[in-house]
Amino acid sequence: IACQQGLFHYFSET
Amino acid sequence: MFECRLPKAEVLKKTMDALKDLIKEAVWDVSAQGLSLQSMDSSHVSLVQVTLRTEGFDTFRCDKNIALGVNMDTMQKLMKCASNDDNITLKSEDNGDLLSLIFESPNGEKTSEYEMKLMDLDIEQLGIPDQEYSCTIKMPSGEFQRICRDLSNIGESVNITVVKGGVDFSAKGDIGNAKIHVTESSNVDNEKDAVTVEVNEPVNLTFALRYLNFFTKATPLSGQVSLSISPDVPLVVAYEIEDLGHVKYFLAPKIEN
Repeated sequence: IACQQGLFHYFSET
Repeated sequence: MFECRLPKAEVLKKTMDALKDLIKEAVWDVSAQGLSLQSMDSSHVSLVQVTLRTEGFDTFRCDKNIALGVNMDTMQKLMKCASNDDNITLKSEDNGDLLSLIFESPNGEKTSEYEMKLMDLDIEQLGIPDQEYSCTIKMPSGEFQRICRDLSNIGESVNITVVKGGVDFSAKGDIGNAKIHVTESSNVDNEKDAVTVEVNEPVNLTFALRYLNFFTKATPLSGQVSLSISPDVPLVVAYEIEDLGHVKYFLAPKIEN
């Protein structure tokens, strides 16, 4: 089953 | 004082249409460079980034950087009160809590002024690094919209496989499977109809169609869409707004567990 990643996994808060 | 004028309200109406299903509230950042907006959807899976450059406006005045917090639904409702051909002026005082939207008919016989209450919003901003992508696909935006819509009938996700010369969009579901192959155009008279596929290395990634279908609400803004894909990073779906800027969407991939 494919699991949805979140954006925080790739980008950090500024 | 901030004041800008666009010759046609249509472009801003279409921009609002492209955003309002994905985000409920957002902040328009106003600076000497223009208007920009960045916001994630509530599940933090996708992000939209809009840039409308100063040069694309008839007039643009920004004395001081300001942030205009808006309810997207409200702003879209007010924008719908403008006719496509109306010119539009947006205006706000530096420390004001209102955004004025003024619509003027092309013959100058009708002027409508709406004032929208601004919101004090604290929206998380993400740093998005500039990067090279393994593959970039450019294709007619209507074709991409159609593919996303059609594959939604089969499954929740689309697997995008890019190889030299073409792209496979495939979906699997309880009722069956689908695969749509799009080949790079060999010769096109009209640039808008062209499919181009740039491949530095082949990629194969899976994305949720629910979000891609939200993104395709931007289709009326541009005849072409570009998809930038690299392994294990968010997909970028970009629509250029002619002479004005762009709407870019980022979507985190689905990863096999």
